[in-house]
Amino acid sequence: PARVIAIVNQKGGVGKTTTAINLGATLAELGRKVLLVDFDPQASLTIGLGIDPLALDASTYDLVIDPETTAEDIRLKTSVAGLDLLPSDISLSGAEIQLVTEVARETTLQRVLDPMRPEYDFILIDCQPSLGLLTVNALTASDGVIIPLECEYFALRGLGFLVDKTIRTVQQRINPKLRIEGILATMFDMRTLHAREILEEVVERFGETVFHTIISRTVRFPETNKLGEPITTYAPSSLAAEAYRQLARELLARL
Amino acid sequence: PARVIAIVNQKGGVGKTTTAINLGATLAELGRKVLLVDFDPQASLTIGLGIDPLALDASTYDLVIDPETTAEDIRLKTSVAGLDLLPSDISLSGAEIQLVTEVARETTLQRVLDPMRPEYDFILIDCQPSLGLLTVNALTASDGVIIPLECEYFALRGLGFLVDKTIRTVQQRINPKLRIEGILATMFDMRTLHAREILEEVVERFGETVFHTIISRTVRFPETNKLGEPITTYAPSSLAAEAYRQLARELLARL
Ligand SMILES: Nc1ncnc2c1ncn2[C@@H]1O[C@H](COP(=O)(O)OP(=O)(O)OP(=O)(O)O)[C@@H](O)[C@H]1O
Ligand SMILES: Nc1ncnc2c1ncn2[C@@H]1O[C@H](COP(=O)(O)OP(=O)(O)OP(=O)(O)O)[C@@H](O)[C@H]1O
Ligand SMILES: [Mg+2]
Ligand SMILES: [Mg+2]
Repeated sequence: PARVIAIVNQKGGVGKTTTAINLGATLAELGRKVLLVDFDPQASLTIGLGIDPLALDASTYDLVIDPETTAEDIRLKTSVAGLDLLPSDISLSGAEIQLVTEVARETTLQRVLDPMRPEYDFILIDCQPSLGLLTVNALTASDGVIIPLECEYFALRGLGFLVDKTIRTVQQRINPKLRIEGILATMFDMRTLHAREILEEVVERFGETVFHTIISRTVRFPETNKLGEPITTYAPSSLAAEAYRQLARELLARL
Repeated sequence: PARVIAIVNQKGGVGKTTTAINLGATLAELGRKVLLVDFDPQASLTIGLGIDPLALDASTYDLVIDPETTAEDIRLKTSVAGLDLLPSDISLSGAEIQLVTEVARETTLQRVLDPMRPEYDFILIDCQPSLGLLTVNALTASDGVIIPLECEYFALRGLGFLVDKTIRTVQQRINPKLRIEGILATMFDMRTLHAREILEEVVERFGETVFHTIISRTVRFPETNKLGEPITTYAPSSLAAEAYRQLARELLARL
């Protein structure tokens, strides 16, 4: 059955969605069956795969709030073979407050994703920039966590809390199998001393937990968002596509 | 009394905090008395001004949750003359759920900021990347909104919802005086066609609401975060500092 991986960082704009799309696409290229789950009301993952959230009949909101809705009901095919999607829309922003008083609220997503596990090799969950109940649901449903990190100071400051508080608390109280697959340096600009210094600090503190793969900053990624396709089909022979292929291989080697 | 301005965009990492710090600093340079309010549990604004959130006795969390705590109790001086701060820390992440059942929950921040208005010319509120109750509180407490926008596709897609739904609903139901001061293009890279195309689209749709000032992408800004000071003291004669000085002048001219 599938390995479920949450893509989490409460810092905004660090490449969570970009990693979900492109790691998903490169794993599919390697013949793995992948399900992407958009767990952000902003629905960037859904938009980034060329799907209009306003045109959806149902989304991950219905999945976690309506007992009648199953993952099968909302699942969509994407333009990439072997890569499916559970889309979201802005209604998901209402889910957090509605879940607060539910019994076993943290395991809501896990319960509705479980039926999907036999059909896939990987399920990747794209999270919103927050450590609220939706993100805790994703961590509870997951076997592993990937933490995209832009090599900038604010993201570095937030990393300690994410790893030592949020992830550790979920491991200790709800999901002991959860482990960190790796910290991924994204939007990396080799030319700036600042980025190199931050990366050095991250490697010093987290050692082998940091992926050897580094994703450099390139305009190729924003261009793909507008076209609604991953880097592997937009610019298949680019360094950008190769970087996420390397990440997919490194992830498989770590399992 | 002060003009209160919320700095809002639900898209993460678009330059909200950077704009709060540096617009605050450039307004202070022009002799205005400015209060910055950190309304994000990540506390990037607090960290970016060289203050350690873990060392605080009280923060904006206490301000909105504890009736005994006043803005005066938590107010700090910064390294910049004329620029004060209401700091935050991670405990603020608990406020949203605690406020849900409060009577007149949307006006909580407005009520505790009102006593500060006579002492300042501007109060700038840095918001988290979400459109939840904390951000609605900031919009309710404000006279104006500044929307930093990275010229990338996901941020553009979210802009319509922010302007036509969230801001409009707050204007219609709670705060009719609220207006959009402007949309600010940030992290702009003149060399990429993608950024220029997105900017063109924004100007086409929003016209004069878009500030003429554009903030270009430069490593100077991440460097300032680590040192805990604004661009005006770190690199006073840089293009980066000049860009925010131009924004301060343009904002004053629009009032
Ligand atoms: N390696 C890269 N080089 C250049 N741009 C990138 C890179 N990775 C992502 N981007 C761009 O940066 C922006 C932010 O990335 P993305 O939306 O994936 O981050 P996020 O962490 O999911 O943001 P949010 O916190 O809002 O969910 C997007 O416009 C994306 O195209
Ligand atoms: N003009 C710029 N050029 C280059 N880097 C910038 C610029 N403006 C901001 N940055 C950097 O980009 C990162 C994100 O900016 P910032 O934290 O201000 O965004 P934000 O919208 O407040 O993020 P969040 O949604 O997490 O609160 C920071 O490391 C900041 O230093
Ligand atoms: Mg995202
Ligand atoms: Mg911020």
